[in-house]
Amino acid sequence: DPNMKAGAANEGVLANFFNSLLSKKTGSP
Amino acid sequence: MGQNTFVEKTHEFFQMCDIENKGFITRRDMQRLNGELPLSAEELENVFDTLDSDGNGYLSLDEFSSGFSGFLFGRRVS
Repeated sequence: DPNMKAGAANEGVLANFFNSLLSKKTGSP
Repeated sequence: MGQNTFVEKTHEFFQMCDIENKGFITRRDMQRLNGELPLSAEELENVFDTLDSDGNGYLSLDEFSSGFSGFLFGRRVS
C-alpha cells in the first residue's frame, strides 16, 4: 500500500512538527 | 503526560494552527506556520497529508489529536 509507506516515511516529519510546536510553546518568550 | 494534559495540549496546538477558530485546519493554515516553525513548506504539506487521514482537505480536531497521540505514544489511535 503506497499510502501506508508514505505515512511511515512521514512519521519523522510529523515528530519534527510536534516537537517544534512543543518547543515553541515551552521555549522562552 | 496525563490524559488531561494531552487534551489541553491538543487544543492548544490545534488553535495555534486554526488561528481563525474555524474548528478545522486547512492547507493554508498549515502553510502559515512556515515562518513560525523550522519546517519547510514541503514538510508542512507532508504533515498535513499525514494528519488528514480521510483526505478531505480539512484537519479535524480528531485527526489532529490522533496524529499527536501517535507522536506521543508511538502509534496511531484510530
